Amino acid sequence: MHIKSLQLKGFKSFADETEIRFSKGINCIVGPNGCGKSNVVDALKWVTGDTSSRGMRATNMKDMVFKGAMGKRAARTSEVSITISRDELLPIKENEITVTRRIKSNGDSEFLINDRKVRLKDIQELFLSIGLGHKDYVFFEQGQIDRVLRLKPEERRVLIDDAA
Amino acid sequence: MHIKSLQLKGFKSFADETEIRFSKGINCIVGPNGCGKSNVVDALKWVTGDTSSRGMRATNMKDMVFKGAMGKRAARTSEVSITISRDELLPIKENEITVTRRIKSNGDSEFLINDRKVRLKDIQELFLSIGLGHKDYVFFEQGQIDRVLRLKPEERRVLIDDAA
Amino acid sequence: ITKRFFAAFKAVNKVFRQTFKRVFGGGSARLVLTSEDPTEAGIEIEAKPPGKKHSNINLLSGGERTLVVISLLYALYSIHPAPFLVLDEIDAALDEINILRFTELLKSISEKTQVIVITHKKVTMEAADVLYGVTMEIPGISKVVGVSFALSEV
Amino acid sequence: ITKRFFAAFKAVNKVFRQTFKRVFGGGSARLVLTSEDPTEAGIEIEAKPPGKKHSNINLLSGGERTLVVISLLYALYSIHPAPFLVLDEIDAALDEINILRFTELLKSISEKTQVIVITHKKVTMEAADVLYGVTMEIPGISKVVGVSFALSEV
Ligand SMILES: Nc1ncnc2c1ncn2[C@@H]1O[C@H](COP(=O)(O)OP(=O)(O)OP(=O)(O)O)[C@@H](O)[C@H]1O
Ligand SMILES: Nc1ncnc2c1ncn2[C@@H]1O[C@H](COP(=O)(O)OP(=O)(O)OP(=O)(O)O)[C@@H](O)[C@H]1O
Ligand SMILES: [Mg+2]
Ligand SMILES: [Mg+2]
Repeated sequence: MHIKSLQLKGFKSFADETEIRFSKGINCIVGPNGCGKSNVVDALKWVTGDTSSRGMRATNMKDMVFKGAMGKRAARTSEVSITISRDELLPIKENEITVTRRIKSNGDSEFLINDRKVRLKDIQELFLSIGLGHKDYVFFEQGQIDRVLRLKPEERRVLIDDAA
Repeated sequence: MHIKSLQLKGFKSFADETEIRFSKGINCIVGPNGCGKSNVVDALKWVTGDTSSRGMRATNMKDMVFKGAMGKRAARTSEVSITISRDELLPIKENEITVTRRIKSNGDSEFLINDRKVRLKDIQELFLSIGLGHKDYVFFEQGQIDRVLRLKPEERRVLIDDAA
Repeated sequence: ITKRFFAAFKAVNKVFRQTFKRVFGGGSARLVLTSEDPTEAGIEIEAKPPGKKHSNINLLSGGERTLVVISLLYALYSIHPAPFLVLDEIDAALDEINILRFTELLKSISEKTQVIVITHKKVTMEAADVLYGVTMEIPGISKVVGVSFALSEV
Repeated sequence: ITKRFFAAFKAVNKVFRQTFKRVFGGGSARLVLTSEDPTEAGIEIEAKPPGKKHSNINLLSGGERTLVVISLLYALYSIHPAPFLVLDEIDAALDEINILRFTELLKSISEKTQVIVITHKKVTMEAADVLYGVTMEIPGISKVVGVSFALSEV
């Protein structure tokens, strides 16, 4: 399975509705310092059910809401949608799943799978079922590449657990 | 005052006697991964009296001794000498000070100022007297550039103390 | 379960040791279990670059540590590819020669796993199948601009 | 002593605010004391890049955080230059335009302070007065080779 597209609206610095259609193979994101590249990584973590605001450089999840910029006021809602394609052999609609996560600036959260309201737990279980184990197996954050080397041996073993 | 030269022998990967003559202005050290550039930084910290082996990526100071390589056995002693020039206007011998720090593979340490045996404390006081305050003011380690931002406010204030 | 853990461990360790030698052009490395008991065993990493006689990971350089992690990552994904892999500027500490080695491993991983990398380095960009540019034309507001395909075919 | 601390704080803060604006091309930043008492006051850093409306340092990007530290370093050294300054790959997170800004500040610092930088980046090398190459012709044994002068005059 792979990611077909990612949509962001009001998420961190992505104030306006933005869609990124990912390709198979190697997708490379580039741009100047501070333009929003790592925010895309945060969006991928967030929409797949990550609950660690610290891992997204934030103090709490309300930090995910666009806080305003030159001539644009803060957003009321932050929303990220990810569309994944489940069957490599038959890229038809039935094999696509869209997961949406929303948070309002007051902290209220919403979770959707194919436009149906669900709990955060359901999103986390969905991604677990399609092969996304521990975040440490899939996400390698900026400046944290040698985090694996600094983990305790017992923490590091989850990588083998995921490989098993 | 500035550094005139740095000599390393048996220090980390610098097995053979090596001298680096620094210049005023911007001195730039380059080379491939793992060739020894950051080890030069460790040597500068070590010879100026730093006692934190962790800050030199080691578990104890014996790690400063060259441990051996292809066709070359481990060193018995690790030695670093730094020669500093005290008076910018009169670069004559009387205004140069040479500090030497040695450690044997059994852990025995020796400290010298102009070939005279002294204690570690004397080395630390000497560098304090010539303007080297906290290590955090002078040494910025690899991968630790935003350490300043992660310090507690009370820890960060030493930078202002040093500036005062 | 116990069987699966040990089987995965052995398989990953085998590829890790081979990959390390390939990436470093020699030397040796291995994963070590801290206990016989699979429910509580931890994983230690030993790595000795070519010519060097000690395997204390902390004494390795920034670039060497990155290569050790990349070798381990490659080994894990060769046994159990995740659906996608997200790498944010992991080439930051690498010199040009090592970025090339890194991209070779990445291309191999990308045959079974969708890879998303963020980088400032040309060599990494050249290895990509698709390029996405992010900008802030209006200060404070991110926008994705321009997508280029298959630069490596140019 | 109290007077000296507050005087140093004010002086450094002034240069920090100016330097931040210069480096970021706008925006604002400042140092904040956490207490009136100079013996126990801590220092907080607030930084808001141009166009952005919040000043939470943690939300800033890797490159932006590096620039904030470099601006602070410049401010400290403009008030109280240490005899030498050692920077190990601090340009790792910067894009090319920002490395140029960083080298401009470095040249200014180097008028009163002997600077030693380690880098893999060409732009930083071009700003140097002297270049030292470190190699390991024999694996595991470091050697300093070749010294080049005043590349910037080439
Ligand atoms: N909730 C938010 N509202 C508005 N802007 C935000 C929000 N959260 C983060 N930002 C902004 O996003 C920017 C950081 O973006 P990001 O970390 O993605 O940059 P980057 O492209 O990865 O840069 P670098 O190359 O330096 O790593 C910061 O300038 C920050 O101010
Ligand atoms: N006591 C020692 N004896 C022998 N070799 C050592 C010793 N301590 C460290 N080393 C070796 O020094 C090397 C690291 O050197 P260093 O950190 O200076 O590299 P570097 O040039 O900064 O590389 P990078 O560009 O990747 O940061 C490691 O390969 C390590 O094995
Ligand atoms: Mg980033
Ligand atoms: Mg280094």
